[in-house]
Order: sequence, then structure tokens, then C-alpha cells
Amino acid sequence: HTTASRDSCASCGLSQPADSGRMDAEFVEAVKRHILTKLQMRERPNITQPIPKAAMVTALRKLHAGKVREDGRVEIPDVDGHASHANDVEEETSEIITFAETDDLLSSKSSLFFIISNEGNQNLYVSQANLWLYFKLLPSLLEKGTRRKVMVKVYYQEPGLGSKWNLVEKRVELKRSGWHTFPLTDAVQLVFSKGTRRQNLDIRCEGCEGAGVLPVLVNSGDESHRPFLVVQARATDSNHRIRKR
Amino acid sequence: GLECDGTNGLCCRQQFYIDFRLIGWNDWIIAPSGYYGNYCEGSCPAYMAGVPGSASSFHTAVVNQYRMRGMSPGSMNSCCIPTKLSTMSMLYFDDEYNIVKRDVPNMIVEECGCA
Repeated sequence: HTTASRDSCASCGLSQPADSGRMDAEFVEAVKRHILTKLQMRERPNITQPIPKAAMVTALRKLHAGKVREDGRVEIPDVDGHASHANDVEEETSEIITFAETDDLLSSKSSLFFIISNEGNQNLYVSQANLWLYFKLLPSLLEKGTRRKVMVKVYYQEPGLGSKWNLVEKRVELKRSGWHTFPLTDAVQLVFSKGTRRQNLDIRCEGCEGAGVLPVLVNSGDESHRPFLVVQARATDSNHRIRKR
Repeated sequence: GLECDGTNGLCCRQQFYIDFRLIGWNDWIIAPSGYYGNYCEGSCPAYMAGVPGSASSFHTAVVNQYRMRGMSPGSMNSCCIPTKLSTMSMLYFDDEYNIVKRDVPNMIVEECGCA
């Protein structure tokens, strides 16, 4: 509020001549605070070890046939090929992409883990979660062009040498190297409901060795094919419901 | 809604673009490359309040009801506020190096009016 009059409103005094440099600096600070508040962050993240660009670009290309425009709108081609805008979507949704990590506590080379953030302890409902794995075809005795069939099993692995249980089994047919997805919605929903942040997975591929198939995991020297987990979630707090109504 | 052009002091939308590179935020915000932090400024003389199109808010309707009934309170001057806001999609790293894509509603001021 300006102090000129008790009847004035905050925006009325803005057009008064002022020190424009100071005003700009104040606006920039206000905008920074505004963006952080909207993203439910207290301060900007400290990026000390950026994700390899190759991994990031591959993930984004795979996930978004749409294009993020200069003004922030996202063009999503529909089935007819016409572009629509994410702005048209009333719901506030989040899409979280997290890349696989590995550490010494995990029991085998096929073990990896994901740190999943629930975006500032919001009440997020996980509508879909998928693990993306890249399978590389190695030269083998099989005739070129032959489909190679393998069985991939994804287990939840307790830290250290703890027990593990099966989350998903999927038969994969491969004619060439490529990405494949594995549904993990229920498992990620459980992570969010328990309030934990870490999801340990163990990837086993039956028949891979014989068929000349190599699932690309972490520390394989192939950063652009690093496994990643995509979580689609939407807020379920009261503000959201009021806005939607 | 009016765009501010410096010719009069009436309620208008001032465009204000911030390039994330200039404030050193391009290391964690992947897209877009900047933000339109537009804002509203200017005065709202009595004749501008209730003008269709520029004042379509619920508050205006309430104030107009007071005026029609001859109960216009002296302290109820109208105010230059955003009357239309739009969503902005953002792609960024969070604290755990996750890439997050979020459609943030009411991020960009598209239009200003007196209410």
C-alpha cells in the first residue's frame, strides 16, 4: 500500500516516477519469490552435479513429442495432428522424471534405486508410473532380423541384503535395440503413501545373455540410455478441489 | 484491457520479461527460457469501475450493487488488478535432480482491469 491516502490501492502508486533501477531489482526479487512460491519451494535448488545432458535430452525427447514454446505453453499434438495447449488443461498435474542411481549398499549390479520427491509434501495422487529401460542388441549367433524373446522381471529390493518381491514381469520381443516401459504405478503409489522417498529395484532379465540382449543399467558408460522412472501425479489438496469446482 | 504505453496513468498491463539466463536461473529451469512477470498499474477513476470487459470480477459486481443502492462507501475506491491470468508450463530440476514438468495455473497476467 502507498501511504498517500487510505483509499489508494497498491497498484495505483506504481506509475509514479521512481528510481527505475531500484524498481527493476525489486521486481526481479518479487518475481523470484513468486516463482518459488508457486513451485512450493523455499529456495532455488542447488545444482552442483547436473544430470548428463545426453540422458536428459533422450528422456525428454522420448516423453514429449510436444514442444515447450518460448512463453511456457506446451504444444501437444492430438490424434488429428492438431496442436492443443497444456493451458487448456484445468487440472494441475505434475510429471516427475527421476534417473536411476546405484550405490554400494545394493546387492547386485542389476540393482538400482530412484529418489522420488513428492514435490514439497503435497497430497499427490499418482495416476501413472512407468520404468523406462533400454535394451541393446549384441551380435549373436541368431540370424540377423530374428526376434529375440526375453523375460524381464522387476523386483522391489529392500536395502542391503533384505528380502525382495516381484513387482512386474514382462515378456519383451526385440528386433532391434530400443526403449521398453514397465508399469510401476502401484509400487510408486505405495512409496508416496508411506512417505518414503527411495525406491529400490532389482532388474533381472531371463534369457538375455543367450539371446545377446543387454539391458542398459547404471555405470554402463552409456549415459544417454540411463534408466529412468516417470511419475504422473496430480494434487489432491483442498485448494485444488475448490479451483476445479 | 489496456497495455501500458506511458501516455496516461490509467489502469493498464505492464509487460515485464525476465530472462532466466540473466538472473542465473537457467541452470535449474530447463524451459521456458524466461518468465513474463507482467503486472497491473495505474489509476482507476470512478468512471472506469464497472466498464464491461475491463471489470468483470465478482468484486466489481458487489461494489456496483452497493452503488446502485446508494450505499457507496467512501473507502471503496476501485483498484487496478489482474482480470485474466494464464497457466505456464515449467520444466525444471528439483532438489533431488528430478526433472519436473508442471503446469502452474495463474502464473501470467494477461489482462488488467478496474475492480
